[in-house]
Amino acid sequence: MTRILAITNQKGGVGKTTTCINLCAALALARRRVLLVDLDPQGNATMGCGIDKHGLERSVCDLLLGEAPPQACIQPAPVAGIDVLPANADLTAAEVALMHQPGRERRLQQALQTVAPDYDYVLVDCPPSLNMLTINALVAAAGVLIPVQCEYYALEGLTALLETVRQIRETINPGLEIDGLVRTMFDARNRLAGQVSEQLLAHFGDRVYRTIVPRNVRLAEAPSHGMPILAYDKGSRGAIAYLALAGELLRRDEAR
Amino acid sequence: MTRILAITNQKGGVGKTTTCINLCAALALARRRVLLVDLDPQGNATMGCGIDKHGLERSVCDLLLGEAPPQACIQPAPVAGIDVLPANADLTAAEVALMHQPGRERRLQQALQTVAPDYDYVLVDCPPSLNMLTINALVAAAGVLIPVQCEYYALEGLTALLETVRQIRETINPGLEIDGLVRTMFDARNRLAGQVSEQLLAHFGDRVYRTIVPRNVRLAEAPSHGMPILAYDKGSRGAIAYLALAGELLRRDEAR
Ligand SMILES: Nc1ncnc2c1ncn2[C@@H]1O[C@H](COP(=O)(O)OP(=O)(O)OP(=O)(O)O)[C@@H](O)[C@H]1O
Ligand SMILES: Nc1ncnc2c1ncn2[C@@H]1O[C@H](COP(=O)(O)OP(=O)(O)OP(=O)(O)O)[C@@H](O)[C@H]1O
Ligand SMILES: [Mg+2]
Ligand SMILES: [Mg+2]
Repeated sequence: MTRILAITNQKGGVGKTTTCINLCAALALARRRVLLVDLDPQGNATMGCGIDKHGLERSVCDLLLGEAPPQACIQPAPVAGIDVLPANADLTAAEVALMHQPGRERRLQQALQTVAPDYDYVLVDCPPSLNMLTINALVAAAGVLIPVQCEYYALEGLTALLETVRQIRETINPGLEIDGLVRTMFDARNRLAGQVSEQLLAHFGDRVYRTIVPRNVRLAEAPSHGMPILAYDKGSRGAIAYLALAGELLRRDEAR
Repeated sequence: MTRILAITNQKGGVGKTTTCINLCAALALARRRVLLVDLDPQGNATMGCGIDKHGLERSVCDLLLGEAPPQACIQPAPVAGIDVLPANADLTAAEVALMHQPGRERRLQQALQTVAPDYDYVLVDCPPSLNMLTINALVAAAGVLIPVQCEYYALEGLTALLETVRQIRETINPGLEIDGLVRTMFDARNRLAGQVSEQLLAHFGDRVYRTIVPRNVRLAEAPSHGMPILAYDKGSRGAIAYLALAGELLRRDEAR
């Protein structure tokens, strides 16, 4: 049974793309069949996987607007061992075009129906916004994985995100649940991170993944080489953290 | 003559809000009259200035939809010595509503016309997206100040931003120019930051501000106390950097 996860948080720069790429690569290492869907017009997940967003013949934009089937858009990532449904800036125009179409919230859900069974996991990288693209991801997904930088603005923004998830569950996607919160870019030396982390555990309890992703510059270097951390520097603290996160995710799913 | 600046970069988490709040506060310390406009539905600049976004009677959303004049929306920040046009999540609905209105790109420009003359500087904090809200800021502004985190995705995204600025200048706002790029969250210990910084200087030359804002945890702590860094810890490296940035901005404007 394919599990579709939306990697989302409207707060910018909290590690959504980094988590999406590296979790996908770690799940592939655990012999799962994985599709990464890039739903951000920035196309960061596309570039971070080594696919040139400027050279795409087909992208997720074509898929959402019904102009091409998923098989025509999906391509293998050169190194990561995963498939990618790539994105580019055309997605900005798609977002506006979607506004006027019937069933606009369900476009991604419908488009993925034929290909999802080919994969064990489909992870969707969302833009930093609660817009029609993120809503499409929340409608298509069974679970929401929320990367959280342990700082004030990221914590403060969770209420709005959880409210949006609740609304989607009550209206369009009753199966949507919070898969978990992941603490990212964690700097154990600073007191603020520890305080915010405690607040997360107090509020969300078991829904907070035990694995904490530390701040590790190798994670910021890897995308400029177009590869996940596991290919760029598999002994780094960042690589170890994402392998541990994949392990924890798989254990949770088996216990489900 | 009032100078209106849009603080923008569609890459998330690069220090737009932190730069907007602290640059405003530093300009106020230099006895300039300053208005901060929060144009992000996250309302981070509003909260970071000590104004509760959940308790607003009027917000920038009312202004954009023509439901209230600016004087009814603007309130003084408790500590920073600036005025604030606050935002909350209603702004997400305003963005969708704006799509269907004539002259939608000029709403902010028109709304600010009556109040802008009361200020020396108006700084607009933008959301992490090239959407109708950011376009409104680019149409209202004379200059674009671009915070750049010295990492791969932030550098890679500049092309799309500069292209959008060029399009706005050629169609709706011929006076729009790049005020400058500011290197933020700079960690001198890591090689990547140095490499990206060199690429910025090579591409943009004098348009890169000489002042570099270092990574400094006090900047991340200040917003949870609802105050700018100059009130929270005026001796910190973050406070010194934003004072220097304000000084550089004022010198550039006098030479204009
Ligand atoms: N654990 C980490 N340690 C160090 N750097 C990191 C880490 N995780 C991510 N980064 C870097 O921090 C920046 C922000 O991360 P990323 O782009 O993944 O966040 P995002 O939430 O996807 O941003 P956006 O909101 O723009 O989509 C990137 O430059 C990335 O390389
Ligand atoms: N120089 C700095 N040193 C340390 N932390 C910083 C610095 N500048 C900003 N921060 C922190 O980094 C995070 C991101 O900064 P900020 O929210 O200002 O970026 P942004 O570009 O406005 O994000 P968004 O794209 O969500 O609007 C915040 O938690 C902020 O407190
Ligand atoms: Mg991203
Ligand atoms: Mg911001």
